[in-house]
Amino acid sequence: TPREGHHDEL
Amino acid sequence: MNLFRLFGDLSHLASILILLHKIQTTRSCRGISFKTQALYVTVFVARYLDLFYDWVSLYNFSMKVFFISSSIYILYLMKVRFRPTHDPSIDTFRAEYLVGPCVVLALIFNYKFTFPEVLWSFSIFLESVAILPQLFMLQRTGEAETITTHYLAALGAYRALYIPNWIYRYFSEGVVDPIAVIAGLVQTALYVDFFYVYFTKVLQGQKFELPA
Repeated sequence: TPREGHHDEL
Repeated sequence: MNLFRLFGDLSHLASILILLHKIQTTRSCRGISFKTQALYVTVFVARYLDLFYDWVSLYNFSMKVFFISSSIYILYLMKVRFRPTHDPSIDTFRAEYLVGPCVVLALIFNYKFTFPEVLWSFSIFLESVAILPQLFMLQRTGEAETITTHYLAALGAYRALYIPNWIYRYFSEGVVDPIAVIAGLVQTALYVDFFYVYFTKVLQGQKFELPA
């Protein structure tokens, strides 16, 4: 899962 | 960044430019669901609050600013500038039936029970169904201006391109974002019927018309 608090997709 | 995501984002960008072009040139927002557009503003504002505390890249930052500002501008065009051309009587989908369940889902499914993360999840779930008032309106009227169908096709293509992007990222980075993937698959599936008519009619030069 992605790093929490960091969403790099739009 | 990979090409699927880049072209997905560009397609998203294009969809908004097509919509703006349609409204400006026809001086009308006929055929466009205000509810769907209002839901998109909600989606962008809820999701892109990280604009203020999480730096990803200049690309990411500019796109977020564009999506928030252009979606608000579209609401302004619909509600103020070209208000008489908007007919609420055919835009009847109950948006609260979408927002409510998305709030509940976001409270249950999130990566951390914090305000920004729950808001992020909410925006992902809401985006997946935000097009429904628009598709419902299309279904009701049974036809659409060609330019409106290009707008929807670009929006659908953006969603479709995110799927190979996730597959690519799984293999290249080992990253899987289950919330985004599941909501994204649902969202893309909603466009299947539309794309069928778009490919078989609009791209063959015919008008977008649903069988009675």
